[in-house]
Amino acid sequence: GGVGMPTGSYVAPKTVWLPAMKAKGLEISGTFARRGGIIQMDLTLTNKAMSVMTDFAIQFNRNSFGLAPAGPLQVLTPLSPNQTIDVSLPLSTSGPVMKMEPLNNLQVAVKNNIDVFYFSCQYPLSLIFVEDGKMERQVFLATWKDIPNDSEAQFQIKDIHLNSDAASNKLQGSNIFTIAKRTVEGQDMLYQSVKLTNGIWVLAEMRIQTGNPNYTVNENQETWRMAPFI
Amino acid sequence: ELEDGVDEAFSRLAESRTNP
Repeated sequence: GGVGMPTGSYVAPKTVWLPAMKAKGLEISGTFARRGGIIQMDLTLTNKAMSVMTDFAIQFNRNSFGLAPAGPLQVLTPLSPNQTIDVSLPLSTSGPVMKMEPLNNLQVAVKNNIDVFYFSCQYPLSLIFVEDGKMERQVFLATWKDIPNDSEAQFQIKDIHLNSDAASNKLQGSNIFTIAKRTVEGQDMLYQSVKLTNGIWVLAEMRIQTGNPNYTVNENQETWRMAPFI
Repeated sequence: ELEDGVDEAFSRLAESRTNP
């Protein structure tokens, strides 16, 4: 968001997950959002077939973080040819867990009166960053010290035209919390924590050089090598 | 007093990461 906009996590534009030609005329596009701790799958269903579609239902395969529909897919009226509807499906993280490849992959089955259709989509890992992910500063220091060196991964994020405070505020909107900030030799060092819905903590150090749009991020976590997704 | 210690510990951490 720009100046004066409320902060919140980034929501990607919807993309086509199921093209009509692969689903007997049903087109599904969607995206994911986390709003105030509620996870939602925002879907657009379009009927590109010649006949009416009814009896919609949705199911997920088991996945890395136990994402599951928290209720039925609410398509309350039949979908006529050329009609489009938007549906928000609330999700829980209490479904069955199985590590997926890639980690953030979600396999979905949608049925209607015509057939059952399958597609895969990928969610941003920030979907499962919880609101109480700000680690106590002493705990952060102790944890950082205890994490083995080979659990650390380094990334460059290029072309970020924000100063460290603006970046920090923006990241907080996605539940990435800055615990401490220090400036050493012209570099801002931000120490950050993230907590996932399954209780895993991720610790990060972000380095920002004034005037350099490329950030360096060091991430520490002990399980699942999830740094690239984060 | 404890807070001072934590503040200092973060300064030392940032320092050590910049000049290992």
